[in-house]
Amino acid sequence: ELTQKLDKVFRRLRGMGILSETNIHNALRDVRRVLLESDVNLKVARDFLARVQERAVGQEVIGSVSPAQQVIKIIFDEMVELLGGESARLLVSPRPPTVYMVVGLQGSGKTTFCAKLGLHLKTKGRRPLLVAADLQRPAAQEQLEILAESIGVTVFREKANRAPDACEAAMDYARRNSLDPVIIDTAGRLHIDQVLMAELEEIQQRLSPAEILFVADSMTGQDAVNSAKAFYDKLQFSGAILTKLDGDARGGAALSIRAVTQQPIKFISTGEKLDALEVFHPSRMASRILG
Amino acid sequence: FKPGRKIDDELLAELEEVLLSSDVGWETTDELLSRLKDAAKEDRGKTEPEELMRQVIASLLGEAEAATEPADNNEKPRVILVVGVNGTGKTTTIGKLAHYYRQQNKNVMLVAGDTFRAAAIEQLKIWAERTGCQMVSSMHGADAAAVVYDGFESAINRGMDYLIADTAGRLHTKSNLMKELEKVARVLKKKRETAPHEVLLVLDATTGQNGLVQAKEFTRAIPITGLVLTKIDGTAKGGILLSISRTLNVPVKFVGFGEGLDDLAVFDADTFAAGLLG
Ligand SMILES: Nc1nc2c(ncn2[C@@H]2O[C@H](COP(=O)(O)OP(=O)(O)OP(=O)(O)O)[C@@H](O)[C@H]2O)c(=O)[nH]1
Ligand SMILES: Nc1nc2c(ncn2[C@@H]2O[C@H](COP(=O)(O)OP(=O)(O)OP(=O)(O)O)[C@@H](O)[C@H]2O)c(=O)[nH]1
Ligand SMILES: [Mg+2]
Ligand SMILES: [Mg+2]
Repeated sequence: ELTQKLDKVFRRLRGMGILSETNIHNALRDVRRVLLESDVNLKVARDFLARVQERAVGQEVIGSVSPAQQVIKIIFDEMVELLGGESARLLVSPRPPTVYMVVGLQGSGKTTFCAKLGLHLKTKGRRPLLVAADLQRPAAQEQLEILAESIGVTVFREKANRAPDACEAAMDYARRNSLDPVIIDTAGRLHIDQVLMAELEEIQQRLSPAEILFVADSMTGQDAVNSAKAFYDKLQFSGAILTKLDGDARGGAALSIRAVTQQPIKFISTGEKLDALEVFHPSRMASRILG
Repeated sequence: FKPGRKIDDELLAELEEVLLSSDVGWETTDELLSRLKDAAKEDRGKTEPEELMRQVIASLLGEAEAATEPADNNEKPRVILVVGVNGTGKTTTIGKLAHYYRQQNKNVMLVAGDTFRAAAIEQLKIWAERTGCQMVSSMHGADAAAVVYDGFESAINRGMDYLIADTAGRLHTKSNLMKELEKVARVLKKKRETAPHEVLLVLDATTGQNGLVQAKEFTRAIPITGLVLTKIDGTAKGGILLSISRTLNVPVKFVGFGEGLDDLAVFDADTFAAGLLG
């Protein structure tokens, strides 16, 4: 546990007036291990620790707490700050219907999240439309239909050849039936698949979503920076969703995604049931990552 | 890693970075570098450091390969249970495996053991159609163990070579779901002592250190006989495989590198090692 590890390093600090650079440096080596065990990306961890080092060096050793606890507080505060604010506010379009586009790698939890978002917005008095725009995965449309039915939310599914066309048809349907917002479930795809990434760009250009939400699996390891950065460079997504947090993955991917995209994590998914959606709390995530 | 480099501290630091960035994890990285240093002493500069590192990685994976003997290879149907956490690619892998065995002119039957997730049965049905396999299924919400048992009976009666059973994705932290998995295995075992002949844990290549915890917990519930690494067509290296293989002493059987029927290959340690360092 982090406190015990750092306590050992700082035992020698008793009686010294200031947190010295060498002592901090040694302590941060241990913190780096903790971060890597939590799946924080190597470079992100390095940059993060450099900032902690800057903040910690030269600080006076407060009498009332151990030097280790002092450094941990700096680490914790720095991480909470980096993980961002607690706002799960979703932007609304000036011209309805508002479109929320949901994207991400294969299997990250997009379809389930779309249904959860639909339920969440319905509970707040909106009349959402779920759009089954994954034309590729076997029974993807059936999956969204079944989920939509279970929560009494309208779902749009059309036998289109291309996802962007299906999305446009869904917009017409939404306008005709006064459904708002429109939540688009897209097929999972690799960030290195140029054709499929261009498809997302096309949907974005034709529909002008108020939000593009990047859904990431909380057990993702070092690769989180690669996929997040690529999706962000292509689409400038406005928010991230972290899923499967009902597991015991430490979730360092959260820090990695924040660090490379600067976008807020808006919601977390904490179970398979459709009510398992929570607002993201940076302090809780920081505790989880630091173990 | 230009040719002609010595295995000095600078190279070791670079290798450490590459391995850690590939999700190999601390302990296994230390282990690999220590083995590299030993190998380098014996090698006395005859081999390039990168090639030596590949050999060290491949041999670590080979140890697990050697530790397992194929169980009851001649029994029919050979029952393959496919398990893992949510979204890793189990159902798709079953489609690919069905195709793989069908290409060997084997009779394959599928059983829709995921009775929980929306459209899971419909999804497997499409793979059954694509591969020309029969599928046993029940209703959404039916008892998973009962459906898998029915599938086994059916496969025996029809003289199938393989029965591949899909199961619902589940987090290892959910004890009731792990108990359900134990029950599925128990029910198969009651029918025939040797079943399930294979229990494949499907792992997503993007998974970080939690992959090791997953493997340990799954194997506690129901002994894993092989690993399948999926989504290796992405940029993730799947380095967690090394820790898992080393800790569980279980071989990697297949890799999935795409969403199509043909996107499955028998695992090759040298190819994997090259990809890890590349
Ligand atoms: N335990 C848990 N499971 C989840 C969570 N979110 C999604 N899942 C499960 O993860 C699996 C994948 O979810 P999907 O919604 O199909 O993922 P997807 O991103 O739409 O997948 P593709 O469309 O194939 O890319 C399913 O088994 C879901 O039930 C979560 O927060 N917790
Ligand atoms: N790129 C790529 N995608 C894959 C691979 N294997 C599976 N997928 C995709 O990953 C997503 C999830 O696959 P599934 O087969 O539904 O995964 P699962 O483990 O059965 O999911 P649950 O049953 O919900 O736990 C789908 O979009 C698949 O097409 C692979 O090797 N490469
Ligand atoms: Mg989906
Ligand atoms: Mg499945």
